[in-house]
Amino acid sequence: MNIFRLTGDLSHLAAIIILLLKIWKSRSCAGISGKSQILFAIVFTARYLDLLTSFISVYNTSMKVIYIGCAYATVYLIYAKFRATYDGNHDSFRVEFLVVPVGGLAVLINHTFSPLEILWTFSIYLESVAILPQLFMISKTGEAETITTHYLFCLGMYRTLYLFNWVWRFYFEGFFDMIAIVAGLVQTVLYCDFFYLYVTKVLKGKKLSLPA
Amino acid sequence: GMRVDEHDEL
Repeated sequence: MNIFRLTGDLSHLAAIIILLLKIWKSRSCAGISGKSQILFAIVFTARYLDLLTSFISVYNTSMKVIYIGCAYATVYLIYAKFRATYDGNHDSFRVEFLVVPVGGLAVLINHTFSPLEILWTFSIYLESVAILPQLFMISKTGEAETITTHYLFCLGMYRTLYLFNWVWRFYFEGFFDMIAIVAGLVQTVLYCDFFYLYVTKVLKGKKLSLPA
Repeated sequence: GMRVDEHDEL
């Protein structure tokens, strides 16, 4: 454990909780892509199956359980409890264009050709692109609530901090995982445009709105 | 390199 990994995990946790609280307090999931949230639930489920096979630490297990629980709670709020507020018309990204190629890639490029390992790889690849339906939705509506941008910032920062963690682990532990590193780079790059808007607009007190 | 089946990150 190093500071980048810890702050990355906490940033991830903050993102998940910000989103849950936003939906719960406003009793609405307007502006939130249910498709991205389903993809994240799939990501956590596929990746954390090792909860059943190996134990790493109390921290590791607790975080995994919290992430999975929150992911399903979020999906439940969007598609069941506050379904009436879900903006399905603007959530029109075709997720099969992500899931199918990513599934194929996981079968082709993995560390070990075993079911659990392929599912882990699938989850890493899928996570890197899972935010695309959300970003697509924002580009379609041309705006995002400020609280939604805080969510996206924390979520994007988490993988960015992990990149520093991987540099750290390579130098001090000789550890590197090429699949996670490449996917993490892709994931971070996808947020760059958003990071720019967040810093230049939201942090200066303006609402995030895109030119028509 | 990678220690297979020992993914200790989240």
